[in-house]
Amino acid sequence: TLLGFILTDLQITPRALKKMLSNATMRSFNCISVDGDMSTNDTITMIANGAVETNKPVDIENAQVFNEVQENVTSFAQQLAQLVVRDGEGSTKFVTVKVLNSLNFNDAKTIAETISNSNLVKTALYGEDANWGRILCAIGYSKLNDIKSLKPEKLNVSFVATDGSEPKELKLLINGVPNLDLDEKRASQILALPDLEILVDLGTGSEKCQFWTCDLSHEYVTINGDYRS
Amino acid sequence: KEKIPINKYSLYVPKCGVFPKGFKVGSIASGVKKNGNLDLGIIVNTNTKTPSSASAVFTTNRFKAAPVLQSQRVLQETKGSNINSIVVNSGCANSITGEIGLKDAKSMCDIVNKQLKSDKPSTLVMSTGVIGQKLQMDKIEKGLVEIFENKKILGDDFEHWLNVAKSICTTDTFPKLVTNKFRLSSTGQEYTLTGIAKGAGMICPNMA
Repeated sequence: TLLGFILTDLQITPRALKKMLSNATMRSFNCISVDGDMSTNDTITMIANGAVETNKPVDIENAQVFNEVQENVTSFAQQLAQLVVRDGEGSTKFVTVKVLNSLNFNDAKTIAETISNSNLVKTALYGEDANWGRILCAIGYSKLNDIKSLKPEKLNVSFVATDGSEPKELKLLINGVPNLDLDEKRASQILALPDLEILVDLGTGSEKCQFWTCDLSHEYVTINGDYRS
Repeated sequence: KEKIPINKYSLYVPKCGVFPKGFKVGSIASGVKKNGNLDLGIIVNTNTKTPSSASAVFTTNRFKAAPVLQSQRVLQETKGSNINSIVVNSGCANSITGEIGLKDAKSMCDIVNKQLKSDKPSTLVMSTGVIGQKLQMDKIEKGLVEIFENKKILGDDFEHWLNVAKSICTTDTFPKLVTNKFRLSSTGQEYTLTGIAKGAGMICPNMA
């Protein structure tokens, strides 16, 4: 179960707070996956108590201030959401799945979520196996709203290192064609990192979505085979 | 392949923090968790100069737990105004517990409202833990009263905040606490955000 609360001493009107939290959740807590299961109790609450004195409360009408606070709340919520993924039961890796250049946001999110929830992708990540075929497979069965979002000949998939080492990006699929010169040694180096990125460029539009997931380990089974008892 | 275990607690748990003005928090081991760990937490808004605003997003699972339904009801009734506390328990999710569960979730709010001398609904409730078990309300009630009566339990320093983060954990290997100060570029006003979360498994939320 995911539970959380965000508290602030800024004064924000109820309607602005509702919009802010909803927007932040869409880009943070609703973009994480440990095991693909949804709880009956998931709740994120936010309270703004106005203890910091301001001339007037933050409201939707004052777009400049509203947008600034909304941006801060969203990046803050992302930090909190990412900690949940880092604690993913039995996990050893934190993985960012980035889908770029999608025809629409919903399909970018669907693809990112499908990759993030694939048990076979997640076990490959745990085993540090550069099994890009499983990523492709997950993209292919994603339940897209618009089939035009995915054109195989425009699809690029890469692993990206996050530790500053070079080459940062290792291309696995280039314009729909597998990279036959794949540097397996470099692939192993990237997959050995505790933090890494899977980059999917759909090349069909300009929308993007990020999801955060983790690997799936033996430990996950151990923890969850004995919870209620 | 053999993997070296990661000490996530030392990597991700802060040792200090900045916290928003006008909040007090407290936690206690009520006995709901069998291992005697902290399992009941509360957040109280102590600022009375301005009315508070609250909002929440909830699971879209068709089987919503009793505390989800209770908090939704409170937010609808109050339209997000004057919500001054959040009460959370871990160890029992109070989910799939029918009418009794709904009554217990409301009781948790009522106990806190009474302690805060509020005659209007002003408390939200959350629960996490095992599904399909009744809350041990005798332990919860005793714990809540003790939080308010023992002045050392309710406070606003780092340890109080960290303990609340611990009190909502279940299989988590570390409490999740994030704090940060921000400054509005237009007015220069400084404000603080503090966030606490829990979760390690059964995680793929789609809240609305």
